[in-house]
Amino acid sequence: HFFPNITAIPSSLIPNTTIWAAFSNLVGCKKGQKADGLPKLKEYFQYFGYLNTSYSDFSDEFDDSLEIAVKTYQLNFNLNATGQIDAETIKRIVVPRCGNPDIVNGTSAMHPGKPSANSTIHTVAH
Amino acid sequence: YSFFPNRPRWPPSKSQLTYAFLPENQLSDVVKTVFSRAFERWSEVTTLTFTEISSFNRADIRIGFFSREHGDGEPFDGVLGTLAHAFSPPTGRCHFDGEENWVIDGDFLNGAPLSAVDLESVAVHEIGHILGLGHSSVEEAIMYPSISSGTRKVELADDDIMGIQELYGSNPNYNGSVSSLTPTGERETSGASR
Repeated sequence: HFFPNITAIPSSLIPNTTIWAAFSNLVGCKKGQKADGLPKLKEYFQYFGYLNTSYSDFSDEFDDSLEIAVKTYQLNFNLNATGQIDAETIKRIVVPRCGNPDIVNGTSAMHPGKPSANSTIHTVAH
Repeated sequence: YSFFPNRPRWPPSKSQLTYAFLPENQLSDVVKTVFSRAFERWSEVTTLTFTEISSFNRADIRIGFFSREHGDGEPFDGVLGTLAHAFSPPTGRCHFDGEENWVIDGDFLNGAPLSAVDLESVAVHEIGHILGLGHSSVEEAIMYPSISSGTRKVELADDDIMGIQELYGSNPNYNGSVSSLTPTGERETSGASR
């Protein structure tokens, strides 16, 4: 859909919600907890390279791998790297983005600082 | 800035790159002009040039708009979510989500609907991938992974310019301040690839 300007977009094409909006329900979630939306969030992090491609535990449990993924994401996006899903992190996650992963084949170089030793993630390029 | 693993780039013999649009998309000249401007932003700071040709199959860079599954194993997801993706050099494939509400004039000053996405902003970003740049953590950079709907960001930041000039060198006619900066040095390759 192409529009010459924003006023040309018909209201019928403006969605009430977005694909990642449901992640907002996960604010406050941290390691050891269980939550309904975590399987989808794990898919999100795997898609963008933050969880290993061989990672397969898409349960509703917030495990160690997810904590590392969240922490690495927070580092990459200049957020407070707590490993917990806080409001600032969710605010960033739900923003539309490029479909290319942030991490491929090793540690992330997105963040200018040194990633922590436990933030090393191995993924395979498509 | 970051690069794809192993820092792929277009070979020196390929500094004059061609691009073409998927014929089935039947894009208007206005839309094509948006891409022309996007390419120009990268050629301004490097020795690369970009020329549109009509033959899609013979072009170095092939641009297409697709919906959902489109054959590369990376289906688009409808309005918002992922907006586009591109392959590392020298693949040249650049895909945009056909279901987005792409805005041409980029005038968001009066408040944009939540789903409006500025085409030129995303085009400049994806061309960065086509040329070899990965994602950047610098929020002002074009290569920052996300862009809020209703936002226009088309100017290359210092971070983008340093990254691309590390791969291809600087355009001798480029007078920007970045060319005088010292690159931050060799980095681990990472970023993104499709």
